[in-house]
Amino acid sequence: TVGAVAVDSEGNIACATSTGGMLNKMEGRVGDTPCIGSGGYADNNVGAVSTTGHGEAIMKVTLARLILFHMEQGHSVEAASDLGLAYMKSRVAALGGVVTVDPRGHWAARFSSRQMSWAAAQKDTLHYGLYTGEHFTQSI
Amino acid sequence: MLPVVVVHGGAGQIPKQRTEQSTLGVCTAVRAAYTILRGGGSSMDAVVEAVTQMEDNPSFNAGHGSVLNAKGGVEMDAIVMEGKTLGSGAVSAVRNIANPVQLARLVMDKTSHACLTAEGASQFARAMGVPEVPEESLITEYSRMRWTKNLAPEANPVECQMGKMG
Repeated sequence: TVGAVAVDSEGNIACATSTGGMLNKMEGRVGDTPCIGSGGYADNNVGAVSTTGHGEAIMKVTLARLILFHMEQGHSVEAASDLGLAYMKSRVAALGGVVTVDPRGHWAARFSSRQMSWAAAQKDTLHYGLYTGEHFTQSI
Repeated sequence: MLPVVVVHGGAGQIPKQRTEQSTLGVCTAVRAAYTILRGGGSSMDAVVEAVTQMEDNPSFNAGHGSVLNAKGGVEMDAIVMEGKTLGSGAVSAVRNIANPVQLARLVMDKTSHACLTAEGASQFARAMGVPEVPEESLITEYSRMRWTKNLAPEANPVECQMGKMG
């Protein structure tokens, strides 16, 4: 699964997610990606999320919309992302990852699996990482 | 703080020999999206470009490089959503196209529906002039190897893809 979230100079927010699905899935199996609120969600008033991970679990907790609910309660993008991933792990014992952004341009790339490749671009700086805790930067 | 774009290449097991390609792929995609934003482009243009680049990159499980289903075929899903009017478009179980995210955007822009699936999505793609590609062009040696490996009765595809609970 791959995904992106963005806020443009006018403050409009968008998300996109695309996937080949789960290894050796049954023919016709559809995961979280095309489901609004699970594979992705975008609202100019709150923020945007793109998710990746075990699709059946992401749908059970509607992970993208859940994280934005936490942001509506005042949590930061990072705390909201971690709360959503922790709920999925504790409630349905599943791993995943998200990229999240809010209308002011705060962003997070968080995951409960050991790895997720991610990158961000803001103020002409490139940020990226793959293993838990990695955060490299360089001029874009 | 604006504009900003963040991308991911998928959470789960990334074998050591593929970590560099994966990191390079997300950095390339985010640069392309950021260039659009810096040029005054919309956030929708930026996220669709970023995801298109990663669909075209065989290192990622989307588009070219998708994992295979139980029968060794490629079925893909995609969604786009914009935050101004909460517009959204999605496709599911779609086959034989290179960029499902672009078809999802057409669903948002050209129909009153939220999602088109399987043969319906394929008919819509043809109607929109989206070129059909042979399934073989979406399959990589790596995805075929993983498919074969997970055919074994005792295999655990979810754990193979996502890794063990850390």
